[in-house]
Amino acid sequence: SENLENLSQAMGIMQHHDAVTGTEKQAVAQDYDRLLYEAISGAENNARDALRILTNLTSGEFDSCLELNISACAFTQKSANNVVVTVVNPLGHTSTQYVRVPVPKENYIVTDEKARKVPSELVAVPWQVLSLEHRPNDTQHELVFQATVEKISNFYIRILPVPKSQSHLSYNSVYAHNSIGRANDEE
Amino acid sequence: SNELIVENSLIKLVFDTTTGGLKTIEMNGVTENIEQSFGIYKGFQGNNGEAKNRSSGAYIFRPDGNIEILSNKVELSVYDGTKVKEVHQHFNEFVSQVVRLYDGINRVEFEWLVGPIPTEDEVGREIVTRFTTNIASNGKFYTDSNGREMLERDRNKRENFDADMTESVSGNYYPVTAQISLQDDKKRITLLNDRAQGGASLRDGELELMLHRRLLSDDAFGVGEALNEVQYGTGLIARGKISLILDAASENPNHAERSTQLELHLPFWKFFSKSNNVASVK
Repeated sequence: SENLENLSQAMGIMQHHDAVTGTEKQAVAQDYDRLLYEAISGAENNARDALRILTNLTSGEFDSCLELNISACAFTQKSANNVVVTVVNPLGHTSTQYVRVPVPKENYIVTDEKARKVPSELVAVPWQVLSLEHRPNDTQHELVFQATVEKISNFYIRILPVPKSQSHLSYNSVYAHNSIGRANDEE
Repeated sequence: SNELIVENSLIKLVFDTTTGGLKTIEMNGVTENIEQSFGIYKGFQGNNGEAKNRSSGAYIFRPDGNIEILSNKVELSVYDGTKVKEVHQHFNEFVSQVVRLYDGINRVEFEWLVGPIPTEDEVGREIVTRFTTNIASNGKFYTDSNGREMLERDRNKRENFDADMTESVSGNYYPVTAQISLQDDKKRITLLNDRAQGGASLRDGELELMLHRRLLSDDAFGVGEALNEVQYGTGLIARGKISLILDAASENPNHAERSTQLELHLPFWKFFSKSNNVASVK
């Protein structure tokens, strides 16, 4: 409750017009940054506990990568093999969106929660982004795949290494032609 | 060829390879010449002693002179995948962009990257992007009201009083927290943004969004600092997304725009775990 209350309070403070429009002093901006970061990190514990109950990943880390917006993720920067991405839809209706996971340049197979292959592509991050100062430079590619998730629910994507026999495939090949088809099946 | 065509089953984009810029978009059964450009307003610097000497700052957008449109040839590189197609555009040392189409997604994504804005010449700069079309919008455009209803705006006018439009650029800027649109009898263009920005339609058929500002003077309206993150040594780099939807004009609120707006503001949350066990739904 304390974690959620902290997040609630931080979000309340961010409704102030200075926070919305950027008319706060620099020190205040940095304090907003601190408040938000601490509140989000605290609430991550709640999300982790909830997701452990909702899934069979009792030891799942359920890490959030807060730098996905700059194509960086400490969790996947060395290797994305055997990574499970739990995708949670906060909307009140089924949604189909593309997910981008920063990864090193390797061959990957993406599967859904029922171990069915999901078409995916490896796309290079633009060099203008890679050349930015202070940005971790390990992840120079993004693995892109589509996910359809029902309202307020979660969905699993697993990223596996490609077996050696398939490793000759070009990195931007699509590994399967079946669409996820999950929404139709369940509907 | 003078044209680069990037398309999927829903959208066709045509780029002019002589300039490197976007030229035409075809989607939802509508085709329109849409040019996109980036521009720089120099921020006015004064002593704030009286209104005419007010500096451009956190509260005040006050350009000094006309916009400078980046007109150099844009370097292009293309990623032509099955699910995603990307055109990477390099405008100059501090402006670049990725134009992106996703298979099955009915919008064009523009992921812009601006900064650090140079100020070695002691001039503050405010960077905007402009989408120019032939849509006869007749001075009217629409901006959202904090993600709720769309409000009609009339260029150079206010609803309830005669406005002093001495500041003709900033006087037409409105807050855009989710969407800005314009239309005529046949076509409608909408930009959906990922953050609160300023936006305007300074000419018929044209939409403009402010992306990133770096200014060297305070505007004396309270913050007491210039918009210049000095502690970092150089200016900041900002990265964000604008989604564009071209559609037939409509009298009624557009459901597709509204639902896209929600998806952009509440995207999927991603949680990462290492596991050798395949998870199952409970």
